[in-house]
Amino acid sequence: AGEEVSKDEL
Amino acid sequence: MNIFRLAADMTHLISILVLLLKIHATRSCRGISLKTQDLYALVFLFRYLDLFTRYISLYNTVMKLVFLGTSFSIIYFMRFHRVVRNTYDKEQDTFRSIFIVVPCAVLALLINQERSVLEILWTFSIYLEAVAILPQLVLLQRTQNIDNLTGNYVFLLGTYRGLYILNWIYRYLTEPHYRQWIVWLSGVLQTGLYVDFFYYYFLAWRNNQKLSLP
Repeated sequence: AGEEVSKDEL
Repeated sequence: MNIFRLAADMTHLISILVLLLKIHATRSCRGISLKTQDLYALVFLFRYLDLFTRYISLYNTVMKLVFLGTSFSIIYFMRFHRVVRNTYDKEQDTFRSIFIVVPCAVLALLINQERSVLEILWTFSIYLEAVAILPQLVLLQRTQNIDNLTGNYVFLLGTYRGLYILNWIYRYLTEPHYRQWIVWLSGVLQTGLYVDFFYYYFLAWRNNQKLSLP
């Protein structure tokens, strides 16, 4: 999940 | 979504609108680097491939589509618009994009979080965005009498990156699993590239003079 969180950024 | 992130995204959006306004209002893209615009289109294209594979939020999807649409429309105007294309400073916009595209591609292949095509392309877009402003900064140095809208466009782009750093600090402190060294280091480097520009931007503003880079 740690890697996924920043993918919600643009 | 925190206030820094929202402010960053809105600043990014406004910077693009300022550039489109300049092109529409003055029918000119003088002082704007097509190389940087091409690189941004490449950045958005590779970063937003997950539009097809993952849904995050309506906000996220709409913003991605807006960034893709506006970046390609800017390129369209600069390359093909009957009037605007003639105002492009092709002779001055000499930065060789290949010198940043290739190292970013190699770096993305070597340093990434996961060996998958989507992940490597995403990482490439992160590295490339960090340095995509370089052709624009070089062109600004060569441009006499930088107009207000062009100066403000670059200023807003730099502000957007600075606000993202505040967003990362906030998220690091409030979200237990929020760790992204690749994004942070690239983002800090990217913001650093604007330091010089900011200095001359504020100097011109304080002295009420037209912006010019030495």
